[in-house]
Amino acid sequence: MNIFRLAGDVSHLVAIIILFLKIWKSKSCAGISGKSQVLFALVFTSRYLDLFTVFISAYNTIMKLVFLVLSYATVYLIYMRFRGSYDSENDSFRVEFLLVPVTGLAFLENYAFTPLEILWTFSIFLEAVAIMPQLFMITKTGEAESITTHYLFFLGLYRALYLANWVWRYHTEGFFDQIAVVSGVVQTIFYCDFFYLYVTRVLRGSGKMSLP
Amino acid sequence: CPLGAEKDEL
Repeated sequence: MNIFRLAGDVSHLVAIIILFLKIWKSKSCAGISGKSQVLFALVFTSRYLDLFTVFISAYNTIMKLVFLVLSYATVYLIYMRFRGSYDSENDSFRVEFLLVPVTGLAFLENYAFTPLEILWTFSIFLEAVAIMPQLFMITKTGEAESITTHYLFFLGLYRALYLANWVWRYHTEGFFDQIAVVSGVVQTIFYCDFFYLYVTRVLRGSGKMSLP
Repeated sequence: CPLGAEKDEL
């Protein structure tokens, strides 16, 4: 564990909590892509099956459980509790265009052809593209509430911090997880456009992000 | 390439 990894996990937790509290307190999921949240729940489900097979540390187990509970709770809020405010018309990204290639790639590129490894690889590739429906929805509606942009900022920052963590671990312990690194680079690149808009529009400007 | 218990990241 290093500072980049810890900061990344905290950033990830902050993002998930920001989103959950925003929906819970405003009693509305307007502007939020339910599809992305379902994909994130799927990422955690397929990645954290090792909760039942290996014990790494109390921190590892607790964080995995927190991420699982909060992601499913967020999906519940969107599709059940506050489904009246769910904007299904603008949440129109075809997730099958993500699931099919990611599933195929997980079978082709993995560290071991075992169910747990293939599911882990699937979760790594899926996480790289899971934010697509949300970013697509923002381009479609042309705007995003400032809280939603803060959610996206911390979510994008978390994997960027993981990249720093992997650089650190490579130089200090020779650790290199090729699948996670390549996928993490792709995932972070997807946020670059958003990061630019976030800094120029939200932090300096009106506090609301409206796209050109 | 980390396998099984070597995967200590979230």
